[in-house]
Amino acid sequence: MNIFRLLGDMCHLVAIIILFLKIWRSKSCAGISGKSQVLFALVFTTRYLDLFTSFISVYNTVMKVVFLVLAYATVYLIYLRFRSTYNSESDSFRVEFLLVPVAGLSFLENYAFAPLEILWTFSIYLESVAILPQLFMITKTGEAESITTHYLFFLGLYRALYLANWVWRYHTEGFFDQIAVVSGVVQTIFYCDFFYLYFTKVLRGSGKMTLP
Amino acid sequence: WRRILKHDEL
Repeated sequence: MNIFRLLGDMCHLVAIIILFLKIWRSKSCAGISGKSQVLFALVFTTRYLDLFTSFISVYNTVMKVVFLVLAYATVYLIYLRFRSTYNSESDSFRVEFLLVPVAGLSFLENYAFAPLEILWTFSIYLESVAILPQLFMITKTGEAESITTHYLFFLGLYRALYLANWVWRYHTEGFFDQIAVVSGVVQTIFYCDFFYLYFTKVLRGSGKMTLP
Repeated sequence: WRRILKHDEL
């Protein structure tokens, strides 16, 4: 554990909590892509199956359970509790275009051809593209509420901190997780454009982020 | 087939 990884995990947690509270308090999931949230729930489910097979640390176990619970709770709020506020017409990204290549790639490029390992690889690849329906939705509607952009900001910051974590681990422990690093770099690139808009529009201006 | 790797990151 190093400071980058700990801060990264905390940003990830903050992002998920921001989103959950936003929907809970406003009783609305307007502007939120339910598809991205289902993909994240799928990411956590397929990655954290090792809860049953290997113990890493109390921290590790607790975080995994918290992420899983919050991910499913968010999906529940969007699709059941506040379903009437969900903008399904704007959430029109075709997730099969992500799921099929990601599933195929996880069979081809993995560390071990074992069920749990393939599911872990699938989760890593899927996480790198899971935010695309959300970014697509913002592009389509041309705007996002500031709280939604804060959620995306913390999610992007988590990714950037994980990159720093890998650089650190490479130099201190010789640790290099090729699959995670390549997917992590790809994932972080998706946030660059958003980061630019976030700093130039949201932090300077007020309320919503509108696209040029 | 049996190999289970330990992934220590979240």
